[in-house]
Amino acid sequence: MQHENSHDEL
Amino acid sequence: MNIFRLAGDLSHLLAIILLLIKIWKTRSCAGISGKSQILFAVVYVSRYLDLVTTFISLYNTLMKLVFITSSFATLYLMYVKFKATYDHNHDSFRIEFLLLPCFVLALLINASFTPLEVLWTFSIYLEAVAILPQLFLVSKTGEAESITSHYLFALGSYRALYLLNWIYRYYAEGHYDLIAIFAGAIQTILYCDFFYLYITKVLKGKKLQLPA
Repeated sequence: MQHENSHDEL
Repeated sequence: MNIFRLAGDLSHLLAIILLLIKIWKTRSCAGISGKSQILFAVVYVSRYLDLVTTFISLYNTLMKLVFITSSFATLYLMYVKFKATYDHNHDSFRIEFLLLPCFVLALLINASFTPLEVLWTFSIYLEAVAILPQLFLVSKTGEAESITSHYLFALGSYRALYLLNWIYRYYAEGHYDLIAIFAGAIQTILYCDFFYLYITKVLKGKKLQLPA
C-alpha cells in the first residue's frame, strides 16, 4: 500500500 | 533505503548524541529547551507505537528504540540530574499551543481514522513544529553555544535529507506521502534562518549570536 510504505521510515 | 534516507537517519542520530554529549560534558543543560525535548519524546512515543504491532527490520526496530530511549535519557538529565542548570525563565514557550492544534489536525487530516494512524499523523505534525520552543529560547537569550548549534544543524539537516529521500522515492518507486512531505517541508523551512546563521557564523569559528 502506498501510505504503509511511509511507516518503514523513522 | 537510499543514500539520502540513510544520511538523514545518521544525521538524526548524530544530533541526539551531540545533545547528550553536550549535557554530560558540560554537566549543564543551559541553552537547551526542555519544552522541545518533551515534544520530541511525545513525537517518538506516539509514532513508534508500531514497535509492538509491526516488525519492519532490525535496523528499524533498533533505531526506534534508540530514539525513544535517548529522548527519555535527555529528559532525565534535564529535569532530574542537572535540573539546577535548566534555563526555566527563558524556556517559556507554551507547548499546549502546539500539542492541541497538531492533535486536531491529525484527527481531521490523516490516511485512515484509526488510533495508531491518527497518532502517527499527530507525531508527524508535532515533529514539524517541536523545535519552536528551542528556537524561541535561542532568540530570547540571543546566542547558542557552538555544540548546541551543531546539534541544531544536525537535527535540521535530518528532515532536509528526508525531503531528498522523498524526491528520490517518488522517481524511483512512485512512492509519496503528502502528509509526511508537507510536514517535512514546514519542518525544514523553520530551520532556514538558523541554517543561514550557522553557515555564516558558526562554520567560520564565530559564536552564534543573533543581531541585537
